[in-house]
Amino acid sequence: FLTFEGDLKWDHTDLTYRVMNYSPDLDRAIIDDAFMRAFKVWSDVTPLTFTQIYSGEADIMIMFGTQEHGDGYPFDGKDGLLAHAFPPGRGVQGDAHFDDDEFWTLGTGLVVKTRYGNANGADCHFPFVFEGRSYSRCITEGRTDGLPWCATTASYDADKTYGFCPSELLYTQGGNSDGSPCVFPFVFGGVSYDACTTDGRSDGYRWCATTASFDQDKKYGFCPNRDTAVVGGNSQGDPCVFPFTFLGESYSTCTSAGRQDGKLWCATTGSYDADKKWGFCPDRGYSIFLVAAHEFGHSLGLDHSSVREALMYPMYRYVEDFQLHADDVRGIQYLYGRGSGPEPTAPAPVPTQEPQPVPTEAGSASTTEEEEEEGTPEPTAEPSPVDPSRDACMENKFDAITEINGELHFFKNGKYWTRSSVWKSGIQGAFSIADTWPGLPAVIDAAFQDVLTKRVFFFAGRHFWVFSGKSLLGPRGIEKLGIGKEAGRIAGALQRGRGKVLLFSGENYWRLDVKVQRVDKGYPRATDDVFTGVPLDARNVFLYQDKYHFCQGHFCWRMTPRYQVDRVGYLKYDILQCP
Amino acid sequence: PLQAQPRAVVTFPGELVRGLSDVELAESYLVRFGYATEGEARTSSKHVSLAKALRKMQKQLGLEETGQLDASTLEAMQAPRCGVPDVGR
Repeated sequence: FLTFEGDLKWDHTDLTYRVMNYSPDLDRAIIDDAFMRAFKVWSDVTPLTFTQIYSGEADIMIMFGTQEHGDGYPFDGKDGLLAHAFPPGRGVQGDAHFDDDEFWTLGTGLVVKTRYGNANGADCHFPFVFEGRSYSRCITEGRTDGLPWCATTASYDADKTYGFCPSELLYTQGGNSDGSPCVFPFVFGGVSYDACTTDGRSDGYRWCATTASFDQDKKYGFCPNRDTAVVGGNSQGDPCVFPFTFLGESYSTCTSAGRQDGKLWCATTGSYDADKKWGFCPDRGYSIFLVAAHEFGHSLGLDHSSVREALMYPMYRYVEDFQLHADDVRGIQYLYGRGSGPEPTAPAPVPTQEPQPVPTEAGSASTTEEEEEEGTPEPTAEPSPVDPSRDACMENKFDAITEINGELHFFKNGKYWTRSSVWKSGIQGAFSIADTWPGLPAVIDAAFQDVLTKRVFFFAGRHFWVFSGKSLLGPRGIEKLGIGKEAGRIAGALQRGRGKVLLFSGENYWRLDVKVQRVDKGYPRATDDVFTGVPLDARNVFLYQDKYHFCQGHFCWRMTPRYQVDRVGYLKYDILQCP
Repeated sequence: PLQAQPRAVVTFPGELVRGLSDVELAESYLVRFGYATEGEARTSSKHVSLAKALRKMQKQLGLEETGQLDASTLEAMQAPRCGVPDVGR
């Protein structure tokens, strides 16, 4: 690994970040989540914490931009340079910039998050079947209002679950119109427009008026990219128009005709021959999570590594199940030390409790105090994205596993699944954590249900929440339970009779008296003093069918109440019982 | 089936800036990411300094150190990547 000259690093560990604007390629919630996970890559192995703020100067300011975007280091259109970041320090130092001429995804192609409909904000499922025909993009068939929609399962005909696709007819992002949709036609500069335009802007972002006259009302918003929005070319963001004519031939899908590099493109008017307007069709794109995790490494003081598999290697490479490389861990711990494990990442403010800033620049947060005063809250966040088609058996690991009301619960990244040991109904879900336990962060570390009161305790970092039904108490710091700083996170809990619960962290465990919410004297104790033979760095510890389970990676160790490991099995096949 | 007529190749508007030669691409890459200075890239003994800079880049990026603008080096130069220089500030 390499650090910057002079080992540039932050002189504090509780860092803040602010997302100044958003790429129209992805829904805002998906970008926020990707950035949060990218920071967690580093907070998991250092004492660093990262808190998102929505106004004022943050340590790490994040922005999307194209070509020259204000720092003297221009981007270069599609592909090539993807992003850059500056070493720790004041002003532009520490900031991270992303090239918005790229097609930002999660690395495996277009991500179309739906709104409204009946799919709870799930992503489109391509292809899907509607009235017997298969579609691989959003369609307006079956509707008279021209709103593009998609099915969120493989077959709308069978499941009837659907949502609406991003479109300026449904909503806008940023600007000063609280997400209102475009009004067409609208008048700008005396000219009538019946589609989004980049006129009047130098940054290439497409916008529209949200009343009939921008000249009169000055109300506007930025247009989200449709699923068929082109990338690059000379009409970035405009949707393909099918069919279109090219060299006299008609094309109703993207084509590589006319090119030697095989890249797929389309025209953004009915005739390329007449108008010469074109752009590249969406491809797999670049994972905003992976690129952000790399750039945030620079923001923290790491330079490029020559280890090809390391995150800090300068070239992009898509990795499905990302794990931080030992070289990166050594580098960041050389700068900040190991800490006692991951520190808490403050949960994003619960939308209904705090006014949201009104974005003013390309979807950015407000920049002046009085605007904040005037800001009207954005519509409360959509229900968290849930994709019923996401299969728990596709997950390699879970944030937390515990039994609640007789059902095993598997938590992962804002979602959870259940499996009843009584009913043979198989795995149920995915459900949204936020819908069931509002106020919880998307990523939790552990949970347990108190046998006596049925209250459910959740842990994330050094915070815990207590739910009695839907009513919440917390977050509170686990120091209130009497757990010292040596516990960075709680890995799991084992309910023991008489109102006692064992909380595991690192290589130790505490015994919590649930009634008084205080750990007993004489703790922590070393886990392997009692629980010999189980992994000391288990990711999940839980009680199930009266046996203790310690899971790490793909495997789970099962221990009897007599502290004998009687089985080592697979999380996926023995606990989840995947086929 | 084979196309009935030879495929037309079109220069799309906005792409005119492409079409750097391999050497030009290499020079701009090596300067941009800190493996060579502007002066080195432009000096008369360009060949020597280019080979030296290429070797430095190949070592840094874990490529075979040939000092030549070989296929894998050229491919690396065209790969999507981070804009922070690899050498220096």
